[in-house]
Amino acid sequence: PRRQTRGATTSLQVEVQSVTMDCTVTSRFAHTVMTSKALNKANSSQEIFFEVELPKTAFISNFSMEIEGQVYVGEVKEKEKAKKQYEKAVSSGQTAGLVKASGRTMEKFSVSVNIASKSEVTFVLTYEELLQRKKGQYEILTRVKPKSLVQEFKIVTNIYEPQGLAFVDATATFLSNDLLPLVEKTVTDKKAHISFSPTIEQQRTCPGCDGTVIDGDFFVRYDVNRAGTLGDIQIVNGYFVHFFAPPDLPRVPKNAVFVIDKSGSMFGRKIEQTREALLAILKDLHKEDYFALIEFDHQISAWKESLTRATMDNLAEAMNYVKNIRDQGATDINAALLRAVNMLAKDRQENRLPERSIDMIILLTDGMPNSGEHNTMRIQENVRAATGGNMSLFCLGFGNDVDYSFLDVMSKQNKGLARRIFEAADATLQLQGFYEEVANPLLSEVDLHYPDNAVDVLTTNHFNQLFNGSEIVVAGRLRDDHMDNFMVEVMGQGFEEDFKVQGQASAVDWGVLYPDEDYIFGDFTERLWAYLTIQQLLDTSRSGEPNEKANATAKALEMSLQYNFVTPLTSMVVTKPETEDGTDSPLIADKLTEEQRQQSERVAHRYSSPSSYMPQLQPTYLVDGD
Amino acid sequence: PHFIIELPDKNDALCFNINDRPGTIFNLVRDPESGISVNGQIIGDKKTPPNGKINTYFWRFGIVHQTLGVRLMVSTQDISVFQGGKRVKLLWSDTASLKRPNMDLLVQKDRSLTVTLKDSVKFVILLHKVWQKHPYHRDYLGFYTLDTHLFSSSVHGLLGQFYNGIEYEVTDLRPGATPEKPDATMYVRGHELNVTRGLQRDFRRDVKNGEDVPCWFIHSNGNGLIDGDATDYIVSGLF
Repeated sequence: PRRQTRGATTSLQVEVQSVTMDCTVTSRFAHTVMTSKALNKANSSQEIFFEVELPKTAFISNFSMEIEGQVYVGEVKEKEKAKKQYEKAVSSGQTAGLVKASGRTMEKFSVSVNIASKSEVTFVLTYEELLQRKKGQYEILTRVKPKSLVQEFKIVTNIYEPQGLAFVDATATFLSNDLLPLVEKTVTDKKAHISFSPTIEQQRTCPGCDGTVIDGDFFVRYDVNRAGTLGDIQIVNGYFVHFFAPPDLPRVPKNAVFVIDKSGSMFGRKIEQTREALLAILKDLHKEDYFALIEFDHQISAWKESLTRATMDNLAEAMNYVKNIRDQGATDINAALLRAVNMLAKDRQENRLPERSIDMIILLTDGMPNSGEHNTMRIQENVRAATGGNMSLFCLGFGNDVDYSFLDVMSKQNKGLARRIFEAADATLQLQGFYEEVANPLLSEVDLHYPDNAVDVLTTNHFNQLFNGSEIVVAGRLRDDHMDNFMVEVMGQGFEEDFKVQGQASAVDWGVLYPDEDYIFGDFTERLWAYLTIQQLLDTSRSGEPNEKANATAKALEMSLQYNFVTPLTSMVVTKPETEDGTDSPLIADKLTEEQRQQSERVAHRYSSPSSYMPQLQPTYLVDGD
Repeated sequence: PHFIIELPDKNDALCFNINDRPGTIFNLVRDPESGISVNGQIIGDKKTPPNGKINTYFWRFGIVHQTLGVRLMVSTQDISVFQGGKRVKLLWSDTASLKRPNMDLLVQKDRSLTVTLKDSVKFVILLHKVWQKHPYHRDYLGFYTLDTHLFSSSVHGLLGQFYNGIEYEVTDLRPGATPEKPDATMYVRGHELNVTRGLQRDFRRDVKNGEDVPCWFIHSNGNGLIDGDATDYIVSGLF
């Protein structure tokens, strides 16, 4: 959950009058409005650019441009329909795509418009997302790069959390001792207000200079209070949302098999970083945990033939083994995973593992299978059949050559999740960070029940695990708009005993909670429900059963259109004002898929590589003389 | 002749040489679905150079597009286009262009021929002119495929088999015969090969000197990297 922003970009003849990032978070649902206003001071018309970055987990829900009193508003359309306009724009030489991948977590939205002399333009972009709790906190990141001094610059964040705020932190990478006092933070029990608004003089790199110091990341991090084991259920306007992350649950021991790709392509920094991360991860294992190490290239070898308790002596021995992992050979993912599954299954069968413990496989790989079974769909089928739904598979895809969607689908089919690890100096930390997120399971097989006669359309209410520091969120529509209470039951498997809790959900009176607020944003629970439902439908459309996929896609499209969300199935069409030659030019804002992001990074990587000798994008196959 | 397979996704390239007796014709590309084939004939030096090694080069290419009914024969002397029972002959000594509904040809005098066949392929043939009185070497040609995305998945041939990508891994980097050319082990198509890091030249931008392309060199006529061995690609005629 991050935000990233740039204001309207400038030449000397453009005055950026204001840049405002206004984020309102209501019960983790963030609604951000970015506004930028610029004046063309030149004596002729010129192009003015608006570039902002938004989290890849967010959906754009609105975009508009106001030029000389005329407002041009974006319209969300089915992707195929929008594409026709896109093709028209491309054929007339326009750059029609507005959204590009940017870094690991962001997407860049950029648009330009031709503005008459002495005229103003106002851009407004709105997007929404559900903040995810990771390692015990929610995070809002605003990346600001206004590129020039701005008359009125403002970042404002308002947080409304009926559960009460446990802490709120605001920091920024560009904050000097001079700027630090400008961050205003007001936190009351259930509300926080953070603002940062430097004057034009305070933005200057030095007195009289035109450069700006405002260039970097602005973070707001917070968590909510957690009382009671049932979690927090909020009923608003005929919809409800249930946040479940009970405090003080003991962790469940885990049995983790680490499956490490050491094939030739892991050569160099990647294998070094893998060794470093594994050493740190082993140190963090709890003594109740069991673990195994399997390294593979085109051959598979295990440290030991069964899982081993994480005692000090065993960990020391394992660390020595890890220090000697060397890159070599090709990549046989299929055989490596099946070996891990068999090892866990055999140890379970022979009662070597604690009865109440969670079985997981953590695969780290950087490439496509090119030894043994090559067909990724058959590998998915083999692994799914082998695990039989009895263990979780977490996949770490290292670098840009990895087929991330293959790993993503395979993880989801096996009660796990996948994460991309970017090749960079911090890869070790990325690996450790992912491990920390999943290292401490608190509950497994969590079911959240709501009465059928009360709840109509529900998001996923079964979760394979609840991890320490995370949160389960379920939202639903109520059958009766006026219903203000119903029974809730949560069940799961915890350490030593089953977890079961029942309670009553009651509507909260927002007028009492926030008496001074006339309006927060009234339909947020409904939009949170829609956002969550669409995300889950998109997941099903990629990794579900074949018969589910088409239905899920159709339903996700219908809801994206209904709620005006730019998702991978829809596009936002913005028609720019007519140019001097009398043509108007539609622009399209899309939502990138992970594959598109990865592809763009591959290209970016190539162009940025100093050793790159490739003169063009297309591969060339040639034969010539010496 | 030397072959270079550029793999931008991997920021890497593979290369190998194929040599045989002068006069041998090799199939470079064959796509049964689109009906495209490219064959090339090699020629040797005028006589054995002092180092005793006879180099071979491509001097003639035969290109067929069955669906479009086009045949091209490109040699170091001239370029012939056969279509609809007619023949058009172009000379390397002229800059010329030929525009047809299904085909564009552009000859840059004494330098290159660019061919675009509609909805199928784009390639460049370079002419390497050698001093006519050179005691050993002759003129020769280079063949560069520029756009392969419209070929089918069944495309094959010495170049064509790589159009749909190739999976390989390189490991165990170690000192080679010369310090700047380390050896390594390559795992490809189920084989474990000894390969050498080296340079080959791409002459598109500088037809005289070429530009160095770092690549993994596969020894022994590309054995292990190519499907089968080089003799499997020998054909009896240019068309």
